[in-house]
Amino acid sequence: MKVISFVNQKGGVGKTTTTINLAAYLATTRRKVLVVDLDPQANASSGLGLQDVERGIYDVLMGEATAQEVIRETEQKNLFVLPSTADLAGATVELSEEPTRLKTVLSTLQGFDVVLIDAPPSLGALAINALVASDAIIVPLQAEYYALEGVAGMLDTVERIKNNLNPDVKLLGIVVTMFDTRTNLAQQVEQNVREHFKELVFWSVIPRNVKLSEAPSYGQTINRYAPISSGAGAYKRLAQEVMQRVEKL
Amino acid sequence: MKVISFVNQKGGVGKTTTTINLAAYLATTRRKVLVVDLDPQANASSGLGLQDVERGIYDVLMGEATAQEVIRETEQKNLFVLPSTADLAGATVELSEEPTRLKTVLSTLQGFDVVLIDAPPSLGALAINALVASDAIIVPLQAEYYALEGVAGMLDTVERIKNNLNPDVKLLGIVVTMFDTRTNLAQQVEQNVREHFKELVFWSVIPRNVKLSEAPSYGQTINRYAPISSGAGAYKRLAQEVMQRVEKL
Ligand SMILES: Nc1ncnc2c1ncn2[C@@H]1O[C@H](COP(=O)(O)OP(=O)(O)OP(=O)(O)O)[C@@H](O)[C@H]1O
Ligand SMILES: Nc1ncnc2c1ncn2[C@@H]1O[C@H](COP(=O)(O)OP(=O)(O)OP(=O)(O)O)[C@@H](O)[C@H]1O
Ligand SMILES: [Mg+2]
Ligand SMILES: [Mg+2]
Repeated sequence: MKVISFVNQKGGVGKTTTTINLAAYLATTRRKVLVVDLDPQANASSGLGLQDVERGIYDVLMGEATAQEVIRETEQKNLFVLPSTADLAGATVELSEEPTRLKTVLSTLQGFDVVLIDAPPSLGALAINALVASDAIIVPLQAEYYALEGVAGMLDTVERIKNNLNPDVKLLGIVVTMFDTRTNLAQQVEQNVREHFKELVFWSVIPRNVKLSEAPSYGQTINRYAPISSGAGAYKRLAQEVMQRVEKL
Repeated sequence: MKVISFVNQKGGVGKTTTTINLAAYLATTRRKVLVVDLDPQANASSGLGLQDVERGIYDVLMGEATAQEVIRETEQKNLFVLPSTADLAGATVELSEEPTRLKTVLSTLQGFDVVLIDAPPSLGALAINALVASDAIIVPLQAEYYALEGVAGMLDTVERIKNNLNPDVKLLGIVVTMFDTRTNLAQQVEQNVREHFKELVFWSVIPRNVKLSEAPSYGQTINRYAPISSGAGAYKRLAQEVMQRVEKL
């Protein structure tokens, strides 16, 4: 079982969109995939079709339920979700001294090939729990100035956490998201990122594609909502690249 | 002096872009305006032209510097900024028991007509400090599904904080941001928000406009970078609407 977290302190860069759509394409390759929604906003849960979740990851982290009791199926075979609820926001204070709580929870899981963790937009206790529980991390990077400006500092922080708490976690790669082919800004950001981070940056670039932002309103991933859209093609290619790198871990 | 916070737990919805561009248009009306950057990402600081900030709001909140020592001028007359630095991330644990620390800091300020606070994408200790220190809050709402889905729950949480810690703070309004005129999704979101929140929603809608995302890479606000763009016009109109509502507070 490999555990991969999607982390970026910057908000709205495509962490959730990347987690759930990558998970969907990985699940089509007969791998059994679990998405862990570690954000109190619970966007990954609703993007995978779950509404009105009663028990979620908060209950599991607090020891009031097991992961097996809370994990839900999705419409897609081989794709499961450990959902989130709003009360997860209360966990940040409780987990600030407990960086390994999620790792312990995930160690009880059996039968999954890949676990993908969607983290909230911060580097607080929840994101740290994700880093400590992971074999690898992927950083979605929006093709915008603020997102680019923050990435170097963010990676330094991740490196510090890694060295202190989980020296084995690897930065699997950086994926450029919401790339608007019509703007110079997006091209400058991609060029800048490739020059700076070189082979760390995935070749697959996710274009800005309205189908990706419409799909969650139907509770569907892109492979079901719009399988021949530019967004679907990009996530399918990314899934292949990700598995090539995971196999080398 | 009126203090207004820009709050939304959802990431990337335009909190920083709205804070700094609204501040710029308010400062053109001979009001003395201060932007307080309460996000460790320090996007408002760099969007207002500051680089390599040594001392920021963290030092002030920890009592190691006064606000007056740390406040900086910007390129625009009447527009000032209390900048942020990355170590502000360390404040969340320290401030979790101290919801009024920022309010105390701002009470020492003199000579400002309006203070605008840019909050990070969370409802943690920093956002709570902003709510407690404010006369009013503005919620930027991206014209997307996840942002819409989360807004009702977010406002409930704000209401709870308000009743416990600062009963006087008012929800000044909701502003629809990144409205892409070409997509049905954006129109559906706007219609849905106006039906649900009625006159709370500002009439001014901020369009998606690449000039708004280019401006911060030059450290400029939109009134200086592209004063005749659709983004500039929208923030100018919003500034007028905001002041009409502030005067009635
Ligand atoms: N490639 C894309 N094209 C168009 N829209 C996109 C794309 N990727 C994401 N979106 C939309 O942009 C918004 C932000 O994406 P998303 O919510 O996945 O980011 P996030 O990093 O998870 O945000 P948060 O920091 O709040 O967790 C969402 O409304 C999403 O539907
Ligand atoms: N109306 C707009 N048109 C085009 N781009 C925009 C618009 N508003 C904001 N942006 C861009 O979208 C990105 C997100 O906006 P911004 O950083 O202001 O959101 P935020 O809510 O402050 O994010 P965070 O949650 O990380 O603090 C930025 O790169 C910004 O330049
Ligand atoms: Mg998310
Ligand atoms: Mg911001």
